[in-house]
Amino acid sequence: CCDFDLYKESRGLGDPEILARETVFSVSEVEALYELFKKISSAVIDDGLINKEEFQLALFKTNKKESLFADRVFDLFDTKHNGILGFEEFARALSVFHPNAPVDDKIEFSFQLYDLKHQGFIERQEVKQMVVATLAESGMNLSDDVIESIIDKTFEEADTKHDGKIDKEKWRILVLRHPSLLKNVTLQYLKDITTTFPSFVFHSQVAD
Amino acid sequence: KPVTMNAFELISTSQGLNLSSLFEK
Repeated sequence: CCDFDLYKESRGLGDPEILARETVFSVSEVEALYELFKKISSAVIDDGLINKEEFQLALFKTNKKESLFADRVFDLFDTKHNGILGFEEFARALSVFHPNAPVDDKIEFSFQLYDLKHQGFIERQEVKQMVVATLAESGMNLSDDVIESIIDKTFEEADTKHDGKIDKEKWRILVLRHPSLLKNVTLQYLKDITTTFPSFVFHSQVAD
Repeated sequence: KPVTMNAFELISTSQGLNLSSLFEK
C-alpha cells in the first residue's frame, strides 16, 4: 500500500550539482556543508545520518538539555518525518538560513516554527507555551502577570483582525515591521562555509 | 524592560533557535 522508498533516507553527499541548483549554495559550498554534516552525523552513531540526539549534541554540546525549540527545528528539517536527517534534508533546510536566501522563505520557515500545532495560525496559548519554554530554558523568571502582559501587547500589535490568531499574513506584516524577528533564520556562518570546512577540497567531485 | 518586549523577540532569544553553535568546532 505504501511507497517505503519515500521514507528511506539516502546516505552520502548525493549529487552536489543538483543540490546547488535547487538551493542558494554553490557546488563547493554544498561540499563544504557535507563536511559539517559528516562531523555532526558521526557524533553518536556513524551512519551518515543525523538523529535527534546528534542534532542536540551539536547545538548544545550536551544531549542532556531538553529544548522545545531544538525539537521544533529538527522536526522542520525532517521533511520525510522519519526521525533522522539525510544530507539532502539538512542542506535544503540550511539553505533557508543563508543570508542570500529569499526573505519569503525565511518568513515561511519562522511561521512554521512557531505554529506548534500545525493549524495554519499561531494562537495565544502557543505563544505562552513558547515564552514559558524560553524563560525556563534560559533560567529566567518572570511572573505570570508579566508574561500575560507581554502576550497581550504582542497580540494587540499582531492580531489586526482581533480573532485571537496570528495567521501567515499577519505574521508577514509583523516581521516586516520587526526584521529582528527573522534574525535567527539567518546564519552568517553559511557565507564562509568553504573557509570553515576547507577539507572539502580533498573530497571534491568537481574540477576547478 | 520586559513588559514592552514583543513575545516573539523574547522567544527568538532561545538557545534552541540559535543554530550558529552547529558551526562551532
